Amino acid sequence: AEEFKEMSPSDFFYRNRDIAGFTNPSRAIYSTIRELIENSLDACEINGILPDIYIRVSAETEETPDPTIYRVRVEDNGSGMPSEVIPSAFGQVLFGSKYKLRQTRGTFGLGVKMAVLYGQITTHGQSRILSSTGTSKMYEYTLMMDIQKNRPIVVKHKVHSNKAKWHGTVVEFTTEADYTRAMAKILDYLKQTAIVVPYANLTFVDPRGRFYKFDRATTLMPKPPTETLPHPHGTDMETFKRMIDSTSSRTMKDFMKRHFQRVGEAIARRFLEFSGISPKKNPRKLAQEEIVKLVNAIKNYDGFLSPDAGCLSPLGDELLRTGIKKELAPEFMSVYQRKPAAYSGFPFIVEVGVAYGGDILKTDGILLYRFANRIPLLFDEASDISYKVTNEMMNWRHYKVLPDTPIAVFVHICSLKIPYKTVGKEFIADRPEVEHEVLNAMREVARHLALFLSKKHHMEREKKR
Amino acid sequence: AEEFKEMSPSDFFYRNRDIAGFTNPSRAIYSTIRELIENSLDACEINGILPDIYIRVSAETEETPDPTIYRVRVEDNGSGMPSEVIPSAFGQVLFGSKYKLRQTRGTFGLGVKMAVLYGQITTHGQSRILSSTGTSKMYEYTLMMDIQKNRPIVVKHKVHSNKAKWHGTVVEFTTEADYTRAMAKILDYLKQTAIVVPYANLTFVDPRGRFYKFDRATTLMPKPPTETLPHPHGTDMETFKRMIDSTSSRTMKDFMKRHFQRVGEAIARRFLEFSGISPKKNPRKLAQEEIVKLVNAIKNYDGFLSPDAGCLSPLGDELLRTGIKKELAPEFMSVYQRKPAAYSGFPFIVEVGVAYGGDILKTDGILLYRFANRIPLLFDEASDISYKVTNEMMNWRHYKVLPDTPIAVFVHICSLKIPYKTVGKEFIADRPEVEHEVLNAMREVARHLALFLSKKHHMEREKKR
Ligand SMILES: Nc1ncnc2c1ncn2[C@@H]1O[C@H](COP(=O)(O)OP(=O)(O)OP(=O)(O)O)[C@@H](O)[C@H]1O
Ligand SMILES: Nc1ncnc2c1ncn2[C@@H]1O[C@H](COP(=O)(O)OP(=O)(O)OP(=O)(O)O)[C@@H](O)[C@H]1O
Ligand SMILES: [Mg+2]
Ligand SMILES: [Mg+2]
Repeated sequence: AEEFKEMSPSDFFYRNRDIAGFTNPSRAIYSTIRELIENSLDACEINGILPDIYIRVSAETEETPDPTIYRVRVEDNGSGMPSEVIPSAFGQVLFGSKYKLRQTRGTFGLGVKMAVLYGQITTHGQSRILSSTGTSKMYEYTLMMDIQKNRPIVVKHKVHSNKAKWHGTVVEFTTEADYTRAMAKILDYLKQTAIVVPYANLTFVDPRGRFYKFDRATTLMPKPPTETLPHPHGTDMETFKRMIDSTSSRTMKDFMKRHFQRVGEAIARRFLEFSGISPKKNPRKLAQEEIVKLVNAIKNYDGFLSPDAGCLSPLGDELLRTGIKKELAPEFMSVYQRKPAAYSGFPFIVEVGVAYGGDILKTDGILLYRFANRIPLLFDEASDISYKVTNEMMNWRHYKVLPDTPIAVFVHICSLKIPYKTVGKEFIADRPEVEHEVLNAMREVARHLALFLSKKHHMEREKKR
Repeated sequence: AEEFKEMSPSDFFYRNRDIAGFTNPSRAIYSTIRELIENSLDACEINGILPDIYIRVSAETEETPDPTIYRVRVEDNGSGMPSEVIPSAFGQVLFGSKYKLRQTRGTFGLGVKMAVLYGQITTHGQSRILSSTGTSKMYEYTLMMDIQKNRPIVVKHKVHSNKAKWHGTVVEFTTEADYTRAMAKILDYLKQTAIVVPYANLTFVDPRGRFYKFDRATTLMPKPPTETLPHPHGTDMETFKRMIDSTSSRTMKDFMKRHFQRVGEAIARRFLEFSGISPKKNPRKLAQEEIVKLVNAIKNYDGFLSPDAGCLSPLGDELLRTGIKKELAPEFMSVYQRKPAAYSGFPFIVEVGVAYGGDILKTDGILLYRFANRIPLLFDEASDISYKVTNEMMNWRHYKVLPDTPIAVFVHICSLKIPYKTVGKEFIADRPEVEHEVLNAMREVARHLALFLSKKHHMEREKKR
């Protein structure tokens, strides 16, 4: 007879940790560092704090040539965390503060737990967290994860005084790692983060004690991301029913205005008329068939305004240009930001840049830089939608780009929900709406590139006479 | 202040359902059908039952040209399920009977719940399950999922008499679907399943009432998959500690023999000597440092036998040939099964076939058929390791294959744990050990193809004289 059992989400992600980017000691140290840095950046940006982030990776063992165990420490000056949530934030899978409709890097409530878990199963170490929200107290926890039960084990808990009213978080633990193999990618990640987050100070101390400092290039920060209401187009039966269960609205007209973004008096009336439901109807008194009717009507009604992208934080032309210049010192570049678009009710903005010449080495294939919500994506390029657009959908010959033309393409997508294909957050699914935006943005910059290349070609031929 | 919350795994996979292959109505109906069929095939094979599976998709609404809501019904003659587990098996995410070291198609305890969930959020329908293990009773449940709490809601529960002692399971529910768009892939899936599961009867009735019958070509079945013990190489601190917590062994020597596969008296002694732990030591009395010592020693000890592949069920040369012939009627083919290999302690076997000519159309790119544990993988080809090996690592010119040479490649991987990159089970991660096996198998068949092609080329030149 078959044995049935349930599995906790921590046990599930422990057994399937490669799905989260923790495949081997080289990939794992990269994922560990990025998950910690992204948490620190979110914690600063959400509160309008200019980020100062210190990352140290030091060898814990002494094998030659390569140690196997490292200690990772990441410190930030971000919001810090209240004492009571710290154990769960670091020891319970599917727990966090980013389950909202808001542009953040974090989204799954899983990242730091995967890093802590990997460290624990490879070194049996404990993780140490120090945090304060800037009050007179700072909280220190020494934790382990009960992976089977998905709950933190508080090994030690101390309260310190915080006279300096410091705010921020320090995370430290040991982990098995192949640092030597991962090093190039880690430095690349820091360098590219510095490009798209130019207002952050990043300091990295590697196992040899070498300092890598990326000083902030500006003190201008995007405004903190705000939470927004869902758009009608993202609504299915489950979401709708949860809204009804939680609503304080007494009429459907008020319900539509209160629970959805950009639905005002007129649109609410017209939509309810379209769906055959009285604007005075009490949402809690809707019959099952009426709910089905409404959810179907939402899909078919074309009078809703497009999703509000005011809550999104694109890089902007200037920042993208500065970044490309810094990275590649190109002879020519062109950048373009598409108007906001949406998929399944989630707004997103695509920004693309193309660069020619300068430091771009002629390699096989087009150099592709991918970013999502200001995170550099450095793995699984061939599975990413931007790769597909760049290498399979763009007709580069049409834009005077030949196989040996040295060009680089930059793609940044910001959204309330990046359509990552896996919980490892390394590549983006080919959602047709996103594909459409990336392709059209790329054609726009390619047009400018074509003009430049023909002019250049023309001038070179003139020279030869 | 930030709001922290925990999320149930069902709510997590509801919000992130594209990660599981439920992106849109066309992909979702495909995923629904495959998840149900794979459950039925597992339920038959685990018990040595020749599978008879009936799948019906019928339109529930009448829009023209394309209905939006369909009813899906899958019936099998498999093991059936005991009454008490049915609500959780269909209504609780991360619940199932395949969390074992055994070759099955299912692995996550998630598939059918995703299908049920998608149906529920798009149609507010209830799912109906009928099942019996061949006893005098059969059990009928009408269920919904409480997605926030991750538990089933039993709407109705009836017990019927089962005079015929039927055993099997019927699953039925409504779901939003774009059947027209998904149809070609669904039929492809059935056709390719029939190739690698030639002992199954598959009957599919589509929304137009058309019958597609794939009759079994043989009554020879692979022996039912057996559960095996873990291999030392897959052991980390967590796994080791769980073994200690559950062990009834009183000595470390007995512990090593009882908890790991292929560890006998001699290997147990030699390993414990290597790791500096007494064979008489009581496992429950191990100190923390001793556990760390043992887990590290396991990594470094090279005296373990390779993982036992006796529990694996490869297709075999004959079946692979028959399948390729049936699908492509090629002018030439060559197949090859590699010896068992392993990654992270999990044994796996790679089988590859290459075919030339016949019905193979000259298209751009090599026609690639991928299978894992006898499941056809039809999506996300470009992200799969076999695609990478076929199109980026193989030097086909060296084997006389030119861009216009009509060839097709088949890859089947069977393992206790297929290294899927996502919970959608559509593509396989590029684990170096797996890549190595696929590459070498492909080179082997390519060698035979090269001989054939040069002979053919030679004969054609002779003719011209
Ligand atoms: N450095 C930090 N400063 C402040 N809060 C933090 C920090 N690191 C983690 N947190 C809190 O802990 C929570 C859990 O972090 P975790 O990385 O597991 O999930 P996430 O960032 O919400 O999503 P994701 O899985 O996509 O990373 C976060 O939501 C955040 O509230
Ligand atoms: N047709 C069936 N006959 C017998 N048992 C079934 C059938 N369908 C589902 N089950 C049982 O329900 C459990 C849950 O199925 P589900 O598809 O969610 O998970 P799984 O098959 O174990 O893994 P995966 O998520 O990879 O499909 C299975 O493990 C199996 O025990
Ligand atoms: Mg995070
Ligand atoms: Mg299944």
